[in-house]
Amino acid sequence: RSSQQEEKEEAAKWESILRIRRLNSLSNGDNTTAFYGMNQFSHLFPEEFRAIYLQSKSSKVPKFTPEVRVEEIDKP
Amino acid sequence: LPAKFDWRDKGIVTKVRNQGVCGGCWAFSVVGIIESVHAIKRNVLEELSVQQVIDCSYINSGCRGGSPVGALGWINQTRVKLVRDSEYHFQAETGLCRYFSRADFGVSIKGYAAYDLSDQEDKMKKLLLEWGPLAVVVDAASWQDYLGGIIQYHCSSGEPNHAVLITGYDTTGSIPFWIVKNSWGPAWGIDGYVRIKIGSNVCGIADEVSAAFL
Repeated sequence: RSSQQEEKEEAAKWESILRIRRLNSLSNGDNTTAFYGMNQFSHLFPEEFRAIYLQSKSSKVPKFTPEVRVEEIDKP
Repeated sequence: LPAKFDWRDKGIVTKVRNQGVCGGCWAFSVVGIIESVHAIKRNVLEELSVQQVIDCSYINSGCRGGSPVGALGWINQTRVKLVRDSEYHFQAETGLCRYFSRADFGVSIKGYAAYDLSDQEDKMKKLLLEWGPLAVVVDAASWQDYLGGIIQYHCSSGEPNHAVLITGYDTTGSIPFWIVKNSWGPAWGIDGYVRIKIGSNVCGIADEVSAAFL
């Protein structure tokens, strides 16, 4: 890896540390809520993480109504 | 409904996989629910090919992204048979679609459902029991740093961008939560899983819920 790449990853890690501190501080000491820390994605900036891992597109789907029968939705 | 339920306890959920640097979460979620309904119906748990869906579902964009509902629509319409993962390995990049003879083993579906259940999470619990694991699309921007616990805050429902599957729920504690299987490997989160609070559409978990039928 180039030193430029290492520097970029180091910067991303520092940004992750700040973000993690902020996320954990918002839990108000509640021990049931989520906790955050360094993991395999900490070397990525959020925009890089988004570009690689968050690539699902949503589709417009109807509101569920209990009357709808499963057989009816087998149509293209 | 039971206070706690997890399809993993019934032995019908395959192990957590790792999508690597491929944006194919949409295919992992869809193949995950088909593996489970196949196991429920035929009593055989087998890993099916995610790569086949990534390569062949032409309406999606392979490792550059896709939609679980779009993939289910394609699988349903073409009646394509998903082959075993061992026959069509995951490569973490989009490749050429491989065809298999009709005589080969494969799992096809007979139908699917996709709904917005955003104010009906109680109903979702019932559907989970009736239909099997559910594929959902969530806003996972804040999951980058997740280690454990129940996500209750800082997870908006505005921008769905990641597909996962719900395998169970637990309402026995003070905070009821969904048990959600991810595709970022077992080292991420709680052995590859994440817990999401039930009841206020946290991360948009109920905005786009789909299931497959065999």
